[in-house]
Amino acid sequence: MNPDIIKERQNATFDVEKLTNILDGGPEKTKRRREIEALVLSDPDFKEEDPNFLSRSERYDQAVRKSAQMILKLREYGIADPEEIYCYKTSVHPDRPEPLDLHLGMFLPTLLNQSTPEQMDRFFMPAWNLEIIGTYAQTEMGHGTHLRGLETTATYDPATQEFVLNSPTVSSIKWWPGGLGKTSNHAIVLAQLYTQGNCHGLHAFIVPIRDMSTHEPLPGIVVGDIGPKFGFNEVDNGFLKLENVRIPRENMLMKYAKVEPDGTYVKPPSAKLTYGTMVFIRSIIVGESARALAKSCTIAIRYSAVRHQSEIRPGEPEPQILDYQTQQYKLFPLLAMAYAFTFVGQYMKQTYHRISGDINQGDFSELPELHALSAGLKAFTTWATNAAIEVCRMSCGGHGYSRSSALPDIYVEFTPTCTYEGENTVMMLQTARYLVKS
Amino acid sequence: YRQAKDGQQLSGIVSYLNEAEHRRVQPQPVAARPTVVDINDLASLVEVYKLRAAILVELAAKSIQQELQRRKSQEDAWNNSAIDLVRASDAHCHYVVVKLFTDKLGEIGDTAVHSVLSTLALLYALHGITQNSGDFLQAGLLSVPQVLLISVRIKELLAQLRPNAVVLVDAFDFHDKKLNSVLGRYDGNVYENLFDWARRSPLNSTEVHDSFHKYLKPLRSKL
Repeated sequence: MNPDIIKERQNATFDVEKLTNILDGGPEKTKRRREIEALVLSDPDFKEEDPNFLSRSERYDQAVRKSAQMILKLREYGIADPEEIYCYKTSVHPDRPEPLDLHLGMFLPTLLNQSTPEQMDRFFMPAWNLEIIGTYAQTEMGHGTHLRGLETTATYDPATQEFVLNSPTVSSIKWWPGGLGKTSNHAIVLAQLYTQGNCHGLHAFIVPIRDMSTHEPLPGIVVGDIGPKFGFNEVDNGFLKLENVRIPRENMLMKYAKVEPDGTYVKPPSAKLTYGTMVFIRSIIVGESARALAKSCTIAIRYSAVRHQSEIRPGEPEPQILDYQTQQYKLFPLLAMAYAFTFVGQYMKQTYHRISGDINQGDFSELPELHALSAGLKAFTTWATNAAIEVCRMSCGGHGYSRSSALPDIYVEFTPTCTYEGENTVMMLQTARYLVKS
Repeated sequence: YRQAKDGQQLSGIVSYLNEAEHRRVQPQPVAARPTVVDINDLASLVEVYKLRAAILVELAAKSIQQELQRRKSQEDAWNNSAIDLVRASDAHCHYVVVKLFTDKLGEIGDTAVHSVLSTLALLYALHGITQNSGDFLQAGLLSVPQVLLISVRIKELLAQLRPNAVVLVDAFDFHDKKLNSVLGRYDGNVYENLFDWARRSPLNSTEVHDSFHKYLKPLRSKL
């Protein structure tokens, strides 16, 4: 153990374990988190090559291998609680995105929240067992956050009781969904619903995209990987072009809005229900901001405690760089921010679950406030964190630039949160609309 | 500055310092509303963030009204007010974060932990004010002397947090394998592990890289 670090820990004025318990939500939760982490970190099946030294294809391959192992182990250990699955997953893929992220984080929750009981049997259970691997295809090449601008169509044909899905333009090709390129065999496709000659706006449809035995793309499906990105090397973000793809009427998610066999459209009780998954993900992103920032601060502050540089008073030994006021001014407000965002993340998660419960009871009164709050806080926390990670990197001097510091990877994996699941400026304007209306 | 103060005439880009000694202190505009902010009291700071948000929301809403009075459509009025609207949202979110952090302190029973988290919360709130001091001054929520005091107070808080900085990040409890950072290792043994890590780089799998034989050696023979 480095003597500087030992000294730092001896100087603490509080019991670190008590604070960890507060962050976890109680001593029992700390204990359980550590148990789950130990299950993964001591498991030789999850031993990996340092991804810093692998090609993108090798990183994807390694990630899929570990994800497949992860599913088997989760079953073996009987881990089914969403929080525990999250903990296990972030230990298998140490805070890196992975090919099944959208399956676990968006496909399953959307099925859970928007399926009829019959659809739960047909889709949710096979998806839970990973026979169906799904993704959430909303964003298109030409449109993202502006949902009304999405061009993909689903036209109901009462003669066959099917929807016919099309990508009518190049800009309407689905673009970006994680796991779409090579991993998934199904997608929840968000498309403009047409029935009886009228457009009823965006609705969600379950679309098989690959053959369940050969994994080859199905007729009318053009699917693939969109190529290298700033980060997200483990993830096959994909494209999807739909050419007269027919799916049964029962493949539209119909817990709220419905299309009757004759094509009659039944409106949902709240237009915002379709966006429930987005609200959920935005709430989660607030917590992710806290986590990325906490990791960055951990690296920068520990390194600042062991790194000695220059001199404050002539002739004295080089001080720890953490003793420089400028270093403290760079890092301590960010440390405070990491704690602030952690508590905001806890609040958002609790609020989401509380309001989801209300929605299930038919009470939609708090949905607009949650929608506005999740949009604004997603933007506020991701913008701040994005800038903060870079401050942490630079506070480590030259070595922060090395990928051995992990800070470059944290940055590239985190930075898309500012533009995905709602571009931040648009998110701020959504919150503003609510504020002005209020 | 010292040279100028001693009466030497500076030239070049720093010559404006010559006037520093003779500069008259300009009278400060009186704040539009009385400031009752206690910069050491989190409840008081939550209040001031709330007022800032309210004022910026009002400003954005008035901007829309003014645009509408200029016979702009609702949509154009919205677009022409978008900068104010984003500022308002930002202030609203900032208020929510300061408030939730402060609320959380009420749930913490352990005195020592409560104390250090209170210091962090105070730093978060005060640092946010210095980063957005224009908003608070413009709205008359704080005075210029108070903003100066806040800068001094922040420096005190930094010194106060210094002994606990490492344990405050230890509390996040990231396992080394999850952190995956040579610089951020729990044991602090950075340099030896940095060397080990670099040795594993694929470029070091051979002592002489193929490119030497393919390009550099032939080049040498042609020079």
